[in-house]
Amino acid sequence: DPSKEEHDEL
Amino acid sequence: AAGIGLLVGMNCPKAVKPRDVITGISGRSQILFLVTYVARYLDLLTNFVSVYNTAMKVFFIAASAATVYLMLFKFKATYDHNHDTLRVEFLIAPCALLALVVNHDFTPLEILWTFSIYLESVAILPQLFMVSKTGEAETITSHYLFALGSYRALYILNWIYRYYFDNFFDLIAIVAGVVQTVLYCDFFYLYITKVLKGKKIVLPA
Repeated sequence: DPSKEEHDEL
Repeated sequence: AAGIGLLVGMNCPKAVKPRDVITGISGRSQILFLVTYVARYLDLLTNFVSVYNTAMKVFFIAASAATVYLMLFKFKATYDHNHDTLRVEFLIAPCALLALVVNHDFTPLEILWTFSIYLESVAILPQLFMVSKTGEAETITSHYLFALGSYRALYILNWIYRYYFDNFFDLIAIVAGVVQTVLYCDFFYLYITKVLKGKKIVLPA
């Protein structure tokens, strides 16, 4: 689930 | 970065005499890009991913802020008001509403990130609208738009790679990125078939 991870893209 | 750097370079007072500032750039699109980068990179100080990531976030915000300043303040006289007329409220409001409804997490930072993702996909519309109204785009503007469009198009390849190798995908970023790239497609066609052959983009009247 992407929200749990920090956004690592520009 | 090349596209944004090109824009700042061509608008920079040292590089060009005021009368040579490139015309045909949409100030409204530049404002939307500035809002996009600020809303998305608020985690600049809290979430360290890599030196490259932080450096690019700083560059994107600084360069787009510089472009907005140069275009709308320093060289206000050369800014083409009457052709840059797309109502940005009709772009910002739907993106804000959609970000409140469709997001990964209902927290301020995540909502702003989502808003920024949606806004970026339509931020180029005032520029494309302006090109259609003026009926042409300066060659340097075409290079800028091509760089800006290919940046998100290349991200699609990265998202495919990350799906197969990291088993990671972010549907919001992917859908918005595809929409954004599709919006550039007709421009890409004009760029490839005309600008690369040394012609100027002149749209049928």
